[in-house]
Amino acid sequence: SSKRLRETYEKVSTAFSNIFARLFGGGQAHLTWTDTEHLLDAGLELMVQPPGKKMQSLMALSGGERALTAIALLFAIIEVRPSPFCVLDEIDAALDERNVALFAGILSDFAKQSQFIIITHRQFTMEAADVLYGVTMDRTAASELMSLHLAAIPEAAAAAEHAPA
Amino acid sequence: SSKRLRETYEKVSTAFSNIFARLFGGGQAHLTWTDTEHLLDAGLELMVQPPGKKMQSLMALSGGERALTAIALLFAIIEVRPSPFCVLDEIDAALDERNVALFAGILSDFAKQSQFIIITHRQFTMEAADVLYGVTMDRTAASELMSLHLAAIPEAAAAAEHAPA
Amino acid sequence: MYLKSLVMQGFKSFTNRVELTFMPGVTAVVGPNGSGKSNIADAIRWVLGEQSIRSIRGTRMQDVIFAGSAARRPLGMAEVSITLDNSAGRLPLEFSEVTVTRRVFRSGESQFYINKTPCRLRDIQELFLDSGIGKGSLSLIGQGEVDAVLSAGPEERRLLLEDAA
Amino acid sequence: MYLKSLVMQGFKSFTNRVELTFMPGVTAVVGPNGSGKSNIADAIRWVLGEQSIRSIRGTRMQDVIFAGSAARRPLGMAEVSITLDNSAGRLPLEFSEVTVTRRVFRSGESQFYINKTPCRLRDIQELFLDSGIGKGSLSLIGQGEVDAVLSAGPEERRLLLEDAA
Ligand SMILES: Nc1ncnc2c1ncn2[C@@H]1O[C@H](COP(=O)(O)OP(=O)(O)OP(=O)(O)O)[C@@H](O)[C@H]1O
Ligand SMILES: Nc1ncnc2c1ncn2[C@@H]1O[C@H](COP(=O)(O)OP(=O)(O)OP(=O)(O)O)[C@@H](O)[C@H]1O
Ligand SMILES: [Mg+2]
Ligand SMILES: [Mg+2]
Repeated sequence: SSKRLRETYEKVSTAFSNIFARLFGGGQAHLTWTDTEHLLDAGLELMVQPPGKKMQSLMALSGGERALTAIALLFAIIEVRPSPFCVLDEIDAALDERNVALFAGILSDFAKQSQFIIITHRQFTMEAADVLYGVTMDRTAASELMSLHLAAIPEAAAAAEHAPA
Repeated sequence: SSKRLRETYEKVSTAFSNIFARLFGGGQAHLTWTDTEHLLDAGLELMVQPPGKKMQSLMALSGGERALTAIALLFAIIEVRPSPFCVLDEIDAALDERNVALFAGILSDFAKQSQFIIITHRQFTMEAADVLYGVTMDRTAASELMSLHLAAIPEAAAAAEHAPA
Repeated sequence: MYLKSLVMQGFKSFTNRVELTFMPGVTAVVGPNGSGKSNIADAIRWVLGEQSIRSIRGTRMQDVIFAGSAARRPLGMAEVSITLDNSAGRLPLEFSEVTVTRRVFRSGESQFYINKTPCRLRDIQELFLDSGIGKGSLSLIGQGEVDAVLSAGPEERRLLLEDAA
Repeated sequence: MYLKSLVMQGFKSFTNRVELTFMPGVTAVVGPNGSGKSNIADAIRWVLGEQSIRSIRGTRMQDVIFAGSAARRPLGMAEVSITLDNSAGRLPLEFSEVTVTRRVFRSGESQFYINKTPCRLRDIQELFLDSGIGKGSLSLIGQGEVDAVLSAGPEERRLLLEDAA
């Protein structure tokens, strides 16, 4: 129904602005209707302003800024209608170290109410995990699974191990 | 002309197989014609077999395996027809630490004959650079450029600097 | 409702029986390129009733069966079981714990079970329809898909909001 | 032929005049998300005659002019100059060094120069046509584009080979 959609919109839009500002360390983001009369036929536009910059279309954003904005929208929707669990495959790939750390912070907070299964290569994200699984492929091309403990996986150690001679 | 295309194909196909085997530490890859009679109307298929695995379609490959395969094809074409310079924007994003190190090795070798401008977040790729530029955004949202020296940029230092309190 | 465990046997690169146990909070899955991490995400999608083989990187349903390798023969069957805690009654079943199992054979024949009772694929799909997982929700984000939240058109974003409403 | 320098002024986030000097070998560009790295790649594409504004993340040609920020006014013009060593005669000009300059104003008016001589856009495009850079070659790979080499259809791959022939 249109009324319920409007209520959900209000909550998601507010959550989106808040989470965006948290991830970007400021700035503004709005979810706006293309047609404020007939919501059920309308579309949702995203207006985004990273801190210090001008309000801009998504197109001008950098790869990392787009990923962070998408993450903000994703978590805004999760906040309003929590999913029983969420499976996320490398959604932190485009983020720099600083943004991955902020993402890991948000993930930890949301994990108090929702369950997340996240595939990642990033250290800060791994450090936010309660349970860590390592997957490797053996010589016969069969995948093996191992339970891991965080002390065993510092990225520097992994990198050193894999650096070519 | 069809003859010249066939000759180019032979060279690229051989280079592709060799570079693939180097990046994957083995395995095979072939560039094959959909129609071996009428090359000028035909298409090129990629048949790929990572070491120890079966020959498979590109679809089954992982994100990192796809990126590494694309890099092998890119460098095979550069080897056969060197470009005066190449501008590459984060093509190493999907690679794990080990594969980035192998990619950086190939990049160094090819850089003896070609010039590369590469945007990256990855340490091994940075270490392959002869010249390093750092880009940052100042408080007024203007981009600033700095010449950097490798000792100044270990990713661990950058991460430590940016980790939230 | 939350995920308790996932068991895979013969599913893609998981030739041997493998079990992941999940806790509330964050479970991170790490490992090298091509090791099988995204295959785990595919297994979850598949056992929840995904019918688009393309969305799990295959062309025929049998593609999810371990296809063999240089050192191993192909298998004849793939099976995945997912066990969920249902003590909050979010799934429309009397059980406090629900296990869904999906199997496919080389012949293309499939089998489906809910708590060991044989059922049809659509029973599984309907079971999860209003649970907030699977189709239409943001609960399963595949590799490289996070940007789609932004590149999706305005109408598609409204649909996301409608699902959350 | 190789790249000697790139000068940007008022181009996207580069409000101030900025000059990059290139050496043969590898130049790496690093920095946080949204700092301006891909804008440098866009500047190179633009000054070489790119006419699809969409391929440099804009909607109108004036979008490449610094649009202002919270703390700065928009500028009225964007200018990029690229200087190449032509001692091998790869570009069809008598000069051993070639500088190409492109400017655009808020009005939409554009100016083009080759070694300070005014020219038309098509003169620049034709200059680079057989050089192996720009359209049709793999010499400029944008962020997120490396996978396209693989997801491109078989006929598109044959076209890449034809360009290399
Ligand atoms: N039916 C199958 N039988 C055997 N192996 C398979 C099958 N389907 C996929 N694979 C293998 O699984 C591997 C891909 O695994 P996956 O996509 O899970 O990797 P990943 O760990 O996510 O890697 P990345 O970090 O690069 O994303 C491929 O090498 C592929 O050969
Ligand atoms: N015309 C313009 N005027 C002012 N700023 C602009 C203009 N066009 C783009 N920008 C800004 O440039 C920034 C994007 O820069 P860019 O894409 O180069 O980042 P990046 O360093 O590649 O980041 P990432 O690592 O995330 O890919 C955006 O924040 C955008 O606001
Ligand atoms: Mg993967
Ligand atoms: Mg970028």
